[in-house]
Amino acid sequence: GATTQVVHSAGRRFIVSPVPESRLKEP
Amino acid sequence: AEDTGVRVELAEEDDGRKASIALKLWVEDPRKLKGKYKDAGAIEFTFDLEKEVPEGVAQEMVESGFFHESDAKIVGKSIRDRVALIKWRRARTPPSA
Repeated sequence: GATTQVVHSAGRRFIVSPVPESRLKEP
Repeated sequence: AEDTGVRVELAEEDDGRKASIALKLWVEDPRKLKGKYKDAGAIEFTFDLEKEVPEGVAQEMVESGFFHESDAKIVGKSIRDRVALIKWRRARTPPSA
């Protein structure tokens, strides 16, 4: 899946990727 | 650990040596959050076990737009619980020489 990167002003890097459906709880 | 609706796991295997570890966080149950949550996905980040505090990272996530201000506490707690578990495991199983 596509990943995006967000860099906070303090320098920390957050890498965001889709969560596999199997890891999500049933609604 | 308490079910906060926010899941935090190791993003890589812990070798028990590095102070800086990779963690992955995602929302399992958005109903447990106070603020409106925009589903961004799993957020991977590095955390320094010696220098950083979970609440500080949670605040950075709020500032980066992942969570609402009112959920900083629950996100911080979720990270804190996982970090405590990692530290506990490390204390029990010291790295081999």
